[in-house]
Amino acid sequence: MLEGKFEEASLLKKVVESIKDSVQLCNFVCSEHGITVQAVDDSRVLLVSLLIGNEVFSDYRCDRNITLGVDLKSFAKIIRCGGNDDYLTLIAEDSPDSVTLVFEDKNSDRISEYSLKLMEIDNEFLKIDDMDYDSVIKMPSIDFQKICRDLSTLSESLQILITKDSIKFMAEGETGNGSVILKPRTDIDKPEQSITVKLNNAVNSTFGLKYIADIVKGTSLSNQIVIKISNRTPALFEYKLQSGYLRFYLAPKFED
Amino acid sequence: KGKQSSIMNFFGTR
Repeated sequence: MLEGKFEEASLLKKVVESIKDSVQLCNFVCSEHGITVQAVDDSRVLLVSLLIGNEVFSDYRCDRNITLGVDLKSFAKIIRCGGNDDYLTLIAEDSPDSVTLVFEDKNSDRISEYSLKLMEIDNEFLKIDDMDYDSVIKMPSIDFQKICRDLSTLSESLQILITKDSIKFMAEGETGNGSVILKPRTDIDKPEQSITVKLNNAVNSTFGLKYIADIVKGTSLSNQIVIKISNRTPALFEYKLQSGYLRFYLAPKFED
Repeated sequence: KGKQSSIMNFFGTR
């Protein structure tokens, strides 16, 4: 049996809102360690990998592995019914047909209970090996979101060039070109404003902005985004949770 | 501009 209680419903709300436009049907695999999701978008360009570690929950128990096949569009509708500050408890039996969501308002005795029917979802599980990346950058997630949104007005592609002392984002389009250059900086008073670059090899990689537009929906999950890039392989975009992460692996575009 | 690659070219099924 699964019983996982979030101190605030807002965390699961944000997670679901962050991935529901990338993938619709996915298995939430619940184990004693927490809840994991892995899913690939329909165009097979973007892979979503989520871990909500058991430490995120104020109470968590899951004696046996339980798979919840969820339609995220329906899940999102139910989650929106709860208040952000409500306790949210997920409950499921060992071989469940449905998952129950219980919202408890902290300021009153109101308890709202919803159940979502589950689906049999047959998706392949991809093996992702730990890689050494050419470069790892960390920067404020909101800055990354703004840069990507701004440059997407010009082009369908975002080129990322990383050297040891700069990160350059570039977009070239029919109506014009744009670029944003960032330099590493350490902000002692506000560490979340810091920008760091670790470089093994200089990077020059290009990605589809329509996928990055979906990735940056995770911005509210973390002050910082970690981007790990190697030339000619998928980049990893990571929002860290208090325990766990939301990761997006995005396949690059290649010159014709 | 550029050809979009697939994530499946990089990560194998388990």
